[in-house]
Amino acid sequence: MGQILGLVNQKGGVGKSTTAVNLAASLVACGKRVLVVDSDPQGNSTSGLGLDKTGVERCVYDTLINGRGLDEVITRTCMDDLDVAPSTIRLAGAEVELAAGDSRETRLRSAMGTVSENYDFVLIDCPPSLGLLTVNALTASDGLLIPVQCEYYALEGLSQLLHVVDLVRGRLNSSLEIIGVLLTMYDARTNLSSQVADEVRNHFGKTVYRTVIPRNVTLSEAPSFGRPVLLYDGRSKGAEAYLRLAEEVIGRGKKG
Amino acid sequence: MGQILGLVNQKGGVGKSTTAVNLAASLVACGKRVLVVDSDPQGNSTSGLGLDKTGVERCVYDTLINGRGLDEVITRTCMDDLDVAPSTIRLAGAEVELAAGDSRETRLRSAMGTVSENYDFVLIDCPPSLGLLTVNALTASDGLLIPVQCEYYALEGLSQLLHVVDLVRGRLNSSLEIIGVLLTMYDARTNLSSQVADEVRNHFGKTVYRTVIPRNVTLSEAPSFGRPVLLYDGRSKGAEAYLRLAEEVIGRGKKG
Ligand SMILES: Nc1ncnc2c1ncn2[C@@H]1O[C@H](COP(=O)(O)OP(=O)(O)OP(=O)(O)O)[C@@H](O)[C@H]1O
Ligand SMILES: Nc1ncnc2c1ncn2[C@@H]1O[C@H](COP(=O)(O)OP(=O)(O)OP(=O)(O)O)[C@@H](O)[C@H]1O
Ligand SMILES: [Mg+2]
Ligand SMILES: [Mg+2]
Repeated sequence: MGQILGLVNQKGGVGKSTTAVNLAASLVACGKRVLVVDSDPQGNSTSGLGLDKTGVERCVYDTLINGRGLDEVITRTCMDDLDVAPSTIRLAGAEVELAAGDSRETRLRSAMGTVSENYDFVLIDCPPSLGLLTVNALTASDGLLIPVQCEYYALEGLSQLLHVVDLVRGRLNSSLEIIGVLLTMYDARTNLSSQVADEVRNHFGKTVYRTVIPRNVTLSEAPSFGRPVLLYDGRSKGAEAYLRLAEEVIGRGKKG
Repeated sequence: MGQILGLVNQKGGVGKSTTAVNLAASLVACGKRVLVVDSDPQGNSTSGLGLDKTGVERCVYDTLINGRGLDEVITRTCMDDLDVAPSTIRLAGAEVELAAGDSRETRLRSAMGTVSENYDFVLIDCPPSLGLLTVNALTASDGLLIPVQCEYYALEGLSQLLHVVDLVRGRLNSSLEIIGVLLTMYDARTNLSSQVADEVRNHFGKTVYRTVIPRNVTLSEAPSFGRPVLLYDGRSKGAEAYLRLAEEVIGRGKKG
């Protein structure tokens, strides 16, 4: 039974998509089967895994609005054992359409069906907002992985995010827990990064992953080749960090 | 009659709030009176201008949902001639409440009233989405300033953004134009930055500001002191870049 992990943070540009793509590839390198669900209309994790969005026919929009099962939209990526439920520009209309319909928060969970049994991990990439696309991911997830950029502004939205997680746990998904908080874009040359990292560790304690993702240019270059950093430059600091993270995520994985 | 500029881009973390705060301060340094309207529930530009959000009573939420005029929520900042219509956590509920009401796209424009006559520039900071908070800003604006981070993923969402701008121009705000595209977080040490910059210039031509904002740590340190970079480290490359940008923005300002 695979663990379903939502990658959430409404602060923009903190590394949600980069983590979805590179953690997925690293988990595969550790022998796991992984599915990435791209719930962000921007479709960055879809293109980061090598898909040409203009060529994609079925996408996550079809599961949320047209009632298709997630298994009907899943497609292969540039790596074996790594599949993706892609996003296209059509998803941009979903937020408003969901608001007008019924069971608007549970569509993704229903569409998931037994799909997670075919994978060891399912990673859901979310847009930078706390709207219905993200709430669907929170409702469908077993646990959450919260990327936090080592910057001052990134601290401000965390209490809002935790508030929404509590609401969803109370009304829609009672077993939802925060599996880990991931420090991203850590720049060892600045005091700011270590100050923010200390603040996050004070607040979240052991929930913060030991692995810290450094700011590393290979992580921003790899998407332009449609490859996870492991396939673009496997010896880079960025690739090494995500491999270490994968081992930690497996260690905290589902028991039994 | 002040020019109302919306800072929009649904891609997260591209420098919308950083530009709102620092362009505003630089315009003031050039002798202009400026208002920043913070339409993002994260409230980064509110805290970046030195306000303690927990102490704020009236905010943009009150203009969008409770029918108050924008002039009733405006407050001073750490700089003379620079005012802000702040955001608080209450704004997080606005998107859903707007969707349920009438004239949901034009509330900010109505609330603006004659406020823009008291300023030379009004800058509206937007959240990283194309939902109703951003559409309200597009409807209320004379023109748009689009920050684009010099990274590959930042290119992907531009066509969606332009599509929404066209829709708003067609149905809600016929005089809306793109005043400028701003390249941000340019890192001269990487090929990626110059490749992305070239691509953006090929697409937008002269609309791209000559001023390019470099990646500069003072820009991410200044918010933790609640100060624009001009007051935090006025001789830094970040401060100099936003001063040059202010001169360009004034040059492209309203005629007459
Ligand atoms: N550790 C890193 N080092 C250097 N660049 C990084 C790193 N992580 C992410 N990036 C780059 O920073 C930008 C933001 O990352 P990303 O798009 O993954 O964030 P996000 O949270 O998914 O953004 P959004 O909120 O728009 O969905 C991207 O251009 C990405 O390539
Ligand atoms: N030129 C720059 N150099 C270095 N850091 C920068 C620069 N511009 C912005 N930053 C930092 O990058 C992060 C993202 O910038 P910012 O928050 O302004 O983007 P945004 O588009 O407003 O994000 P959101 O989409 O969440 O609203 C912030 O932590 C900010 O301090
Ligand atoms: Mg993303
Ligand atoms: Mg912002």
